[in-house]
Amino acid sequence: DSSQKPLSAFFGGS
Amino acid sequence: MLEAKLDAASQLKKIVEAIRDMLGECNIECNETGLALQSLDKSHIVLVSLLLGSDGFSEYRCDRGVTLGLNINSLATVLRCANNDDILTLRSEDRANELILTFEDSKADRISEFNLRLMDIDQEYLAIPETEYAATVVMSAAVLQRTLRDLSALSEAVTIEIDKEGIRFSAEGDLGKGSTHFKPCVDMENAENSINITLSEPVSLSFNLQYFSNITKASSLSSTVTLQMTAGMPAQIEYKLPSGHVRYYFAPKIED
Repeated sequence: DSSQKPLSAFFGGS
Repeated sequence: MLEAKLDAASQLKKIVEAIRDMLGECNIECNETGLALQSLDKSHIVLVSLLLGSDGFSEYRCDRGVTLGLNINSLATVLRCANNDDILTLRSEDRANELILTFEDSKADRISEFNLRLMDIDQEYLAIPETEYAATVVMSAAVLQRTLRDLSALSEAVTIEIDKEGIRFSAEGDLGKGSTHFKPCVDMENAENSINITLSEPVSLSFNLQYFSNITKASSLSSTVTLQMTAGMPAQIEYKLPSGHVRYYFAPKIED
């Protein structure tokens, strides 16, 4: 099954 | 101060309609090169990046940086009071707490003015890395919107596979499954119907269809859309504007 991760899981925040 | 004029209010109306379902409150940064917005949607699945270059305005002046903290739905409400072919002017004084919008019908000698209250918004920013995407597809924006709308009847998610044979959209749900495959093609008569694929390796990613359908509301802004994907990374979806773009970074669904 696939799950939805937020963008911050891929891009670093600042 | 900022003073920016558009020959047709419809230009801004369409942009706001393309982002309003995803964004609540956000900052629009204005400087001498134009207007820019970068904001996450409420659930942090999609990042909206808007650039409106000063060349896209019939008149543009911004002496020093101005931040417009706006509620996008309030902006949409005010813009509804403008006719599509009204001349629209945005104005804000330095450190002012309001954005003044003027809608002008030169033929009817009508001028409407609305003052929209600005807000201090503490906005979260993401650092988007420069990325070489594994696959880039340029296709008709209307065809993408239609394809996703059809598949949303089947499932909440769509899988997009891109290889040298083409781009395939598929969905599977309780009632069954469906897919649409597009081969690369060149349409000489209607260039926007061409499908151009640039590929360094095949890619397959799944996305939530509700968010995707909100993204494709930008279809009224451009006849074509550019989809860029790399395995395991957010997709970049871009609609070009005459001077700028509306770009979405969209987090995929990942296998647990």
